[in-house]
Amino acid sequence: ISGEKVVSRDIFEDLEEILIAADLGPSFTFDLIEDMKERAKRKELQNPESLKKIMVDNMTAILKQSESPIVLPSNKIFTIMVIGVNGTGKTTTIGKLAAFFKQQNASVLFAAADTFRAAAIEQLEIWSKRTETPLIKQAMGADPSAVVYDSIKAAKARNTDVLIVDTAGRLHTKTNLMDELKKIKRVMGKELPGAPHEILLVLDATTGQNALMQAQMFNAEIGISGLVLTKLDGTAKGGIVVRIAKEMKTPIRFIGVGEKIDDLRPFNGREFVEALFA
Amino acid sequence: SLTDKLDNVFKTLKGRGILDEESVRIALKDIRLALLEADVNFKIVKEFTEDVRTRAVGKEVLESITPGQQIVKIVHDRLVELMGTEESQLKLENRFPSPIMLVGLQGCGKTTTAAKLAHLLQKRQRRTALVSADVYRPAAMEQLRVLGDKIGAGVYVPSDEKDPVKICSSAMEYAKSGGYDTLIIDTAGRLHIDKELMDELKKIKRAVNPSEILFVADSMTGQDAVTVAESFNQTLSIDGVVLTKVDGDARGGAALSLRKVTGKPIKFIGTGEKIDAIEAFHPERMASRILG
Ligand SMILES: Nc1nc2c(ncn2[C@@H]2O[C@H](COP(=O)(O)OP(=O)(O)OP(=O)(O)O)[C@@H](O)[C@H]2O)c(=O)[nH]1
Ligand SMILES: Nc1nc2c(ncn2[C@@H]2O[C@H](COP(=O)(O)OP(=O)(O)OP(=O)(O)O)[C@@H](O)[C@H]2O)c(=O)[nH]1
Ligand SMILES: [Mg+2]
Ligand SMILES: [Mg+2]
Repeated sequence: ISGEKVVSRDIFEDLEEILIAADLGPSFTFDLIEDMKERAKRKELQNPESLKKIMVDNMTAILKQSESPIVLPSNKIFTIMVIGVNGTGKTTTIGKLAAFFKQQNASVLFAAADTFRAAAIEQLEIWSKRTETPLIKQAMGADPSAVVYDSIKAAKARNTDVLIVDTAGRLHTKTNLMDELKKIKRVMGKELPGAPHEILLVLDATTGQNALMQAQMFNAEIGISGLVLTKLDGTAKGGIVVRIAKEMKTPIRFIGVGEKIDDLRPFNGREFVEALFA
Repeated sequence: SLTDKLDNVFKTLKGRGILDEESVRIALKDIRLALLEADVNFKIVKEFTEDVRTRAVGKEVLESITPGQQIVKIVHDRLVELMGTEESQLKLENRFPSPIMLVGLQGCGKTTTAAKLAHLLQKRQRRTALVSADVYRPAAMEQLRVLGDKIGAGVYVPSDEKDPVKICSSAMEYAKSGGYDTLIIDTAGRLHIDKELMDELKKIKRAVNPSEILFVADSMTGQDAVTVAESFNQTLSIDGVVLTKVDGDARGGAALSLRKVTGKPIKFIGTGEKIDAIEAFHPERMASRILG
């Protein structure tokens, strides 16, 4: 009889380790485990398999609420502003997105609004060639809002379906850089009512608890309507998005699983949780 | 704050002359939580809290501070001790050129750090050349060239060689004949689980025989820092770590994880995007930051 109780205590420790190792964070992990114990008690389940299933189902249910793909409107320009801290994979994701939307027969246009970082424009230019996506750019050092202004004009002139704006990586703690993003957003909205229709925050799966801060602060400063979680082809699990999904309910649009053009997948909660426990 | 939480643990246990077993056990719960919230790897947290437990239990409660402050001091000092080192100097031998190789995951800041290091070494009167062995990332070589030109460092640009190993050997020739005493090699970001690309690093190491191999890591890295660093270290036997983006608000627990799992010192921190945003690593500041 006490044998079964001991087994349950091991499963709690095992599950705690898996979740913490996956970057869910200690307090959120604690909450999930308490919730699981509660549900298990109600259902009078004690064996490890059932407990794990309760956990998996609960996490999947949390993520299901964030399963919400981008739906392109017909006959309107859809504008996407891609933001995030340095090096998370924004520019690469934009290249992949162009290929993705083209498969849906949408026409795409790029705005090279990272006018700051060395060779940022050249990098996007190569993706532009790879995906046959026209690119609106200015010289390095130009005002990003000016590039964005030009790109909206161009999108209207060409009847583009999807305009994707690449921005420079920036830490959410830098007020002047967050102000620059706000200005870009304002300029877009002024030139095209409703723009930006999607503000996509790109998060790196190797990031720990700071990803929650990033999501909260970018959301507070400029608002985010979707997330992309990149570099899931590595060994990091990106578990922090479970907490982000629970607390912010932000749609997770895609995951990045590599550096090539087709390494982008629509987000699926169940697959994500299964990979986390794999 | 952590000190307030710990003071709370101890205020119900007043009047004891020593830090007793039970109060320390309870205090360690809060310490464990703080370290995990700071992204220290959970296995390392386990070892570390046990280490602190043996150092704290039985210690006489000091007059001048609260027991909570005393435990925090024990933790803080131990963190500093574990992360501190006198060997945070670059190993630059009397070879011309002395090669420094930068390695790490995608997007952690290698290319930017390469230029920052070149700039730092120039200030120390070293003639530094740069080479990008990144034949994969769009405009990677252009990125290093732009940065190198900005600081007047020699940048080796291959004509159309596509083999990173050959590029590095040719860059050594270029640096030698150009009278450079240092060559900084920027490699492509890669996953530690990509066998082919990890083998590529081994080949570059064999061809060039670096004086210094630096593992570049993002300071906001979570639990995975241990797995990644272990792998890079086992493959290459790194000499040190550069922790980047420390100008953010990540607590930086990866610093402790990296130090513990590789045994190698953190030599520099990246503190911004500008070319002079690189500093020597200070364990006291990092320890305070990790403890929040
Ligand atoms: N393995 C892997 N690498 C990725 C993924 N997405 C992007 N990368 C790589 O991450 C690195 C950084 O990608 P970028 O697209 O330049 O990132 P960024 O956010 O635009 O960077 P900044 O503009 O400098 O802030 C590159 O080496 C990419 O190839 C992914 O899903 N998996
Ligand atoms: N805020 C801040 N940004 C940094 C720091 N170091 C690098 N960056 C930024 O991080 C992003 C990625 O830097 P890169 O130098 O391209 O990174 P990388 O490791 O060479 O990337 P890959 O070659 O794709 O693997 C760029 O936007 C840099 O400006 C730092 O210390 N602080
Ligand atoms: Mg970019
Ligand atoms: Mg690079």
